[in-house]
Amino acid sequence: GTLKAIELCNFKSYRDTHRVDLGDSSFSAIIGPNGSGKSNMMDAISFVLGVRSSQLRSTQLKDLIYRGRIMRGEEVSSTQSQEATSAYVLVEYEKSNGDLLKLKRTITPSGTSEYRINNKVTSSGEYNATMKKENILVKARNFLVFQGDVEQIASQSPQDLSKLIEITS
Amino acid sequence: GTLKAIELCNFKSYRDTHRVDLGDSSFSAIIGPNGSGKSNMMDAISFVLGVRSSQLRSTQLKDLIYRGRIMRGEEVSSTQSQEATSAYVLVEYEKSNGDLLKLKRTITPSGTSEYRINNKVTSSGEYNATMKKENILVKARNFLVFQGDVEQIASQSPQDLSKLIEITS
Amino acid sequence: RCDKFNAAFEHISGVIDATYKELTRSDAFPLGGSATLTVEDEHEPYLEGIKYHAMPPMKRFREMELLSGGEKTMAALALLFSIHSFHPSPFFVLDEIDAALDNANVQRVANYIRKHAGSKCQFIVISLKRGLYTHGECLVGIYRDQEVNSSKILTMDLRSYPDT
Amino acid sequence: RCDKFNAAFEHISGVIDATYKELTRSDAFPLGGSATLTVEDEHEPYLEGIKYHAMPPMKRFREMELLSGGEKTMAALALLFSIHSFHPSPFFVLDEIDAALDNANVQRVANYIRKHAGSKCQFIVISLKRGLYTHGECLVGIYRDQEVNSSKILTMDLRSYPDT
Ligand SMILES: Nc1ncnc2c1ncn2[C@@H]1O[C@H](COP(=O)(O)OP(=O)(O)OP(=O)(O)O)[C@@H](O)[C@H]1O
Ligand SMILES: Nc1ncnc2c1ncn2[C@@H]1O[C@H](COP(=O)(O)OP(=O)(O)OP(=O)(O)O)[C@@H](O)[C@H]1O
Ligand SMILES: [Mg+2]
Ligand SMILES: [Mg+2]
Repeated sequence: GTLKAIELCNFKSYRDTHRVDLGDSSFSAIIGPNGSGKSNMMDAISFVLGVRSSQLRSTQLKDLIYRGRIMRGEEVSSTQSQEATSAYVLVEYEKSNGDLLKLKRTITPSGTSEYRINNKVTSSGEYNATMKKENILVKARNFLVFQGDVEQIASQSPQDLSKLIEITS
Repeated sequence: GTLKAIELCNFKSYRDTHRVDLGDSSFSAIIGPNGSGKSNMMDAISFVLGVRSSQLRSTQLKDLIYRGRIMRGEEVSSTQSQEATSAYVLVEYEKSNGDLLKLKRTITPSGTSEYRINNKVTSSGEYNATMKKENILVKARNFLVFQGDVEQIASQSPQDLSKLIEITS
Repeated sequence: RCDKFNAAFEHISGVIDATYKELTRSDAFPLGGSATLTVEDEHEPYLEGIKYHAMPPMKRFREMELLSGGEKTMAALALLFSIHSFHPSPFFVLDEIDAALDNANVQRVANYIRKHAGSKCQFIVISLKRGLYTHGECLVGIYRDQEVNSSKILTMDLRSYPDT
Repeated sequence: RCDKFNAAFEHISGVIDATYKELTRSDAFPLGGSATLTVEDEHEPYLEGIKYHAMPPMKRFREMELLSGGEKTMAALALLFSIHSFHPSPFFVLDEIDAALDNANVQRVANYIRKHAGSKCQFIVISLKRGLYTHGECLVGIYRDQEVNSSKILTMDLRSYPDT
């Protein structure tokens, strides 16, 4: 299958709703200046697949919600004062048989996660099982390389390497 | 003062003797393909200033000596069989008053270090004191940034930062 | 459990050398480097560790810690792609994997991705280097819109442009 | 001991903001970002830690862990150059500090080095990016001579060439 589109709403530096259409491209490149939001886009893809927030440069889920953060002293205008209280990421994934899967993960105002497949609420277990069928093994994460991590893949300890191979087996 | 020249002999990937003349350049750039020996040059400068081998990607001083290492199975020709048994790095440093200091550190065949200032053998304590007079504080190392280390300088713990400032004070 | 592990190990150690050669081959060194995976304890592979050795073309050392930054990145990518080939996930997301690479290695990685990207495997690559991102089929440009204090996205299909 | 520490801290925290502004200023943001060093415990500064905060231009967060890779590198360089200014060592050796930087930031770092390199401070910089190494006065090219299995060195004085 392939990722067709990604939709982010109030996720990290993405205020309100944004959508990226990848079409049928099998090699997409994300570019932009330092601090523009490239790694946040990767965090969005990782988040919707079920990766924990500690792997996304945050301590809790709430950190992943867009914050306009008014600096001390700036007056708070009425439009800006409503800080976003929830956020979601949705990916459209086309299976090899042509079916379209819409996977959505939402951070609720109470700071918990809600998982939906094709707009139906499901448990995280079921969500994970659906991905496993597509060979998306979030636990192994051998298909996600976060910024700065590539070199240590080659110099990891023999135990770690054996564990990684064990998870993919 | 300024570094005028660097001379390496059988140090890491530098076989026999090599010399770099920096002249009176205050901004020198070192370039070259991956694996050519750029970081080894920085290791050479750090080594001659007294930095320990564990900071130079090695476990013991002997690792820093050039090894032609014949792969298993290759026949050993007579010229190649003499593996280098010692190595040295020499820097020519011009003090702000115009005096020239030749600092040389040698790895002896027995695996120990020998320090020389203007070709006279000295103790490591004396060697260090001479550098301290020039404000080269090897313990603080705040003037050497090894490959891959720059980002963590900004995110070091408050205790580490306070230690670093204490050493430079 | 042991059987599954062995099957994975056999497959991955079987392809690692070819993958590394494909990533390190060049006109000067048509053979590329060599890479191996060895089990530290023959009898109980999943108890012991697995040692990875990679040797760039025409170098002589087997120890991984002697490799340079760029050489380590190439060895890491070979390992990553080899492990992936056992139970291939449908896509990769790679964030600035080319940071330590010189232009020649960036070019080799770009060629590898171009060759292997397809319906079986999709690549999403974040990069600052022209030598890599210009090879993509689709370009996603991200910028910061200061007015509204938010990241914004532009997409462009590169296929409609002649090869740079 | 406390006095020495305070003198160092006062000096460094006095220059950190100006150094960070010099590194982050641009046409779009002529003011640059802002940076501060604060002591966690007023009474015994050398017992507690020192917290560093840097805020890129027009951003609003003070937490360092929210910065991107490139933003962290720029904050780190500002800290490094500020600490150095207290008891300046005669030279710097910097190994691929530009790996995470986009072209605009590489340019700013090159300008900073060119401006501060002189008889009081010598810079020796290892880099793979044209945007940085072409600003040097002297270029040291290192290559591997396969025949003799050794690194070799070539030097070139850039000052005799017109500015690229
Ligand atoms: N919850 C949030 N709300 C708003 N902005 C956020 C949030 N979390 C992080 N950010 C902002 O996102 C920015 C970092 O973005 P990101 O790491 O994606 O940059 P990048 O494009 O990868 O840059 P680089 O090329 O330097 O790696 C930071 O400046 C930070 O202020
Ligand atoms: N004692 C030694 N004898 C011979 N060669 C050595 C020795 N120690 C290290 N090397 C070689 O030096 C090479 C690494 O060099 P170095 O780290 O300086 O490369 P680099 O130019 O910095 O590359 P990059 O741009 O990838 O960072 C390795 O390939 C290794 O084989
Ligand atoms: Mg990033
Ligand atoms: Mg290097």
